[in-house]
Amino acid sequence: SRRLFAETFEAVNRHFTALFPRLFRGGTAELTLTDPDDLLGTGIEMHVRPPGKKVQNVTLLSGGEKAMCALALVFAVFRHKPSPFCLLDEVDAPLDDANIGRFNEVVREMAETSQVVLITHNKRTMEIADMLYGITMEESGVSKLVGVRMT
Amino acid sequence: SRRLFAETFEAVNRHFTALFPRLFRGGTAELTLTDPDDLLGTGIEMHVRPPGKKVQNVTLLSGGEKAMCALALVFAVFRHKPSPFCLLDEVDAPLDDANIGRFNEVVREMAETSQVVLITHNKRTMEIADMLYGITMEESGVSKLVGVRMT
Amino acid sequence: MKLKRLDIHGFKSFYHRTTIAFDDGVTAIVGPNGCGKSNIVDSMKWVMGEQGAKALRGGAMEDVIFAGSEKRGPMGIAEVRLTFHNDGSAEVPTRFRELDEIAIERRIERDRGSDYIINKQRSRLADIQDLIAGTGVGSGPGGRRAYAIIEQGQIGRLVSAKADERRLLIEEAA
Amino acid sequence: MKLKRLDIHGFKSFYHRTTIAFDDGVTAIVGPNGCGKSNIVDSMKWVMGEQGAKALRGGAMEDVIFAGSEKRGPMGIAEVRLTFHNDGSAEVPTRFRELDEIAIERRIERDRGSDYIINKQRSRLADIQDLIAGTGVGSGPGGRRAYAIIEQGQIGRLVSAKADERRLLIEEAA
Ligand SMILES: Nc1ncnc2c1ncn2[C@@H]1O[C@H](COP(=O)(O)OP(=O)(O)OP(=O)(O)O)[C@@H](O)[C@H]1O
Ligand SMILES: Nc1ncnc2c1ncn2[C@@H]1O[C@H](COP(=O)(O)OP(=O)(O)OP(=O)(O)O)[C@@H](O)[C@H]1O
Ligand SMILES: [Mg+2]
Ligand SMILES: [Mg+2]
Repeated sequence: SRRLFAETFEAVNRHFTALFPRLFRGGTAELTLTDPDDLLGTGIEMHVRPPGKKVQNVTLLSGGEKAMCALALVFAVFRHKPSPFCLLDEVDAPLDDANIGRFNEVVREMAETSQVVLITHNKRTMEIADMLYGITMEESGVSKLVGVRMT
Repeated sequence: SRRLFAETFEAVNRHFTALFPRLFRGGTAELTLTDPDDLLGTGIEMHVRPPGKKVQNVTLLSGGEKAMCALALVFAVFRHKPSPFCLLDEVDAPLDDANIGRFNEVVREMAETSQVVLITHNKRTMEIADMLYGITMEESGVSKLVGVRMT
Repeated sequence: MKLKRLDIHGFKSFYHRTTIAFDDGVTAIVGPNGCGKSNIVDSMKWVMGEQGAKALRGGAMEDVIFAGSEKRGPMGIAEVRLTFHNDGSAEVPTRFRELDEIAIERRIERDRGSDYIINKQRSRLADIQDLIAGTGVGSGPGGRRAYAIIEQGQIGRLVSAKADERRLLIEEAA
Repeated sequence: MKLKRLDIHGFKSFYHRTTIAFDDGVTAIVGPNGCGKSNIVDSMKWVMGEQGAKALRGGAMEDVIFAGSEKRGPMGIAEVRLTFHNDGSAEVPTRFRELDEIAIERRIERDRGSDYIINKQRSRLADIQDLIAGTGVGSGPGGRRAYAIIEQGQIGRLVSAKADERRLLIEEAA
């Protein structure tokens, strides 16, 4: 329904606007409707301004900036309507050290109300885990669970 | 021309078949023509078998395996007809430690005959550089070259 | 509904029976390239009802059955079971409302389609999808919300997406 | 033809005149997310004749001109110069054959198209493309071989590509 979409959009936008500067350590961002008069058909645009930079076409952002921006949106939707669990497969791959730290903070926060399952190669991300599973292929072609650590 | 395509394909295939087990520490791979009777229109298929595994649809490979496989193909083409320089932007992002090491070995080899420019976040990859440029944005939105190291 | 346990047998590279227990908070899965981490994500998408082989990186649904390795032959069956705590937080069909645990299971045999099982009873795909939709995980295409699972390499899509694709995210959260 | 030097001024985030010198072997460019590393790759694609704004992540070609920051206003011109050692290894047009160095340059002004310059002489895009084609770097779309530059996030494409797309790689190397 129109009203439900409008309320959901407003709520997610509020979370997105709040989360962005936490992930980017500053800057501003917002979502806008391409056609506010057509709530049943309108698309959604993203306007993003990293700290100290100007608003530009979101396509000009760097690989790491795009990932952080996408995470801000995903987590914003998540805050509005948490699903009981969230699976993130190597979303931290393009991030530098500073961004990994901020990403991990927000993940820990989400984990207070949802279960978060992370796949990562990054040692700092592993440190925030409550439970750590290692997978190996000691025997070629055959996956083996090698250890559980309650950290 | 048909003949030139056939010769190029054979040569690149030879390099690909040789490079794959070096990047994967074993296993086999080859390129095939979808239509050997139509050299002017045929497509090219990749058949890949990581060490200890079975040949499977290349789409089933993991993120890191796909990257290593693609690098084997790119470097194979490069060996057949080296361009004077090669720019690689964060191609090592999905790779684990062991694969980063093998990737770096092959890059060092390529660098004997071509100039290689690498963008990376990985400390081990940085170690193979002959020259290291650091870029920062100390002043927001403005890139600054901060140091050159002949390593 | 909280995740409690995932049991995998014969699914992709998981020749051995493998059990992953979930608790509150953050669970991290680690290991070298190609060891099977993303296959675990595929197994969860699959047991929750994924119908597209491409979404699981395969060409046909049978590609999820262990195809063999250098030393072992292929298996004939793949099975995945995902067990939830029924903590009362979700809209669950009446017949499950009193249970502490709800386990959804899917098995596929070569040359035969998939079987769907809920708490040991043969069920239909639609039953699985209704259950998942009720948990708050499912409601989008593929039977689950686009923002609950972010596959490897897919995070950039939200930024490069067209305006009307991004709309779907809001619709799913509505 | 070997790379000798890249001079950037006003291109994307490079407000300051910036010079990158290239030597034999491996040159690594490092720095935090968003600091300008991939912009350097874009500048090289651009000076070698890239005509598509999308290939440079922009919407219009003017997007490559420094757009300003919180503290600085936008610039009016972007310039990139790429200087090569002419070591005799390439097929170079006769008028350049005796020179030790060959410098290609491109400038763009707001509301005006691009100017192309070779060794300080106004040239046409076609002259730049011929020169690049001769160096062994160019012959594909965008004026350069698909395998000489691998952009961020693009490495997976060769594997997911269709069989006829992969053919282009062989054609360019032929
Ligand atoms: N049906 C199958 N039978 C046996 N092995 C399979 C099957 N399907 C996929 N595989 C194998 O599983 C491996 C991929 O596993 P997966 O994608 O989970 O790796 P990963 O741990 O996520 O690695 P990365 O860190 O590189 O992303 C591939 O080597 C593939 O060949
Ligand atoms: N015309 C322009 N004027 C000013 N800044 C620009 C312009 N075009 C792009 N930028 C900025 O350049 C930044 C992206 O730079 P770049 O892609 O080179 O980063 P990067 O160092 O490769 O980072 P990553 O490690 O995340 O890939 C963005 O923040 C973008 O806003
Ligand atoms: Mg993976
Ligand atoms: Mg980049």
